[in-house]
Amino acid sequence: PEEVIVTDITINSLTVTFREALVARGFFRSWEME
Amino acid sequence: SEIELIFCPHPLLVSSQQYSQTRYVKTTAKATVDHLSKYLALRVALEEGSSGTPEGALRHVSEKQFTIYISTAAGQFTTLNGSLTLELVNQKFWKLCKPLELFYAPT
Repeated sequence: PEEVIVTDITINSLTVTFREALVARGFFRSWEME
Repeated sequence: SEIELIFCPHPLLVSSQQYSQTRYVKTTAKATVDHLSKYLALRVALEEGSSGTPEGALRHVSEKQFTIYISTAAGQFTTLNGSLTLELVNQKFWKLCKPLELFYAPT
């Protein structure tokens, strides 16, 4: 996807990164493998 | 070490006018359900423009604003404990080689 939103979220000192796409096509590896 | 998930409004607890967006998300497997809930609260706050800047929104959002569910059978939804990692949710409830499907509703 052309647009992917990247956001870091921290809870109890553990920071994780989320990436969100507006469309699934081309974003999910597991779908592409099917 | 990465989890792919499709994140949808709960079909029974959320009206179609309230949150209609399906979200396509990737994150690390060590993220917890609480991380996901707080992420959603932040995204919604930013999209609604109610909290101004991302920094302002981060100060006001909480992992308690949304409850996360997984569908375990036709029409059955299980509430996920906030301390569960998404890796554990994947192993315990999903077990499929396709993106994890989760549902959300305001708490």
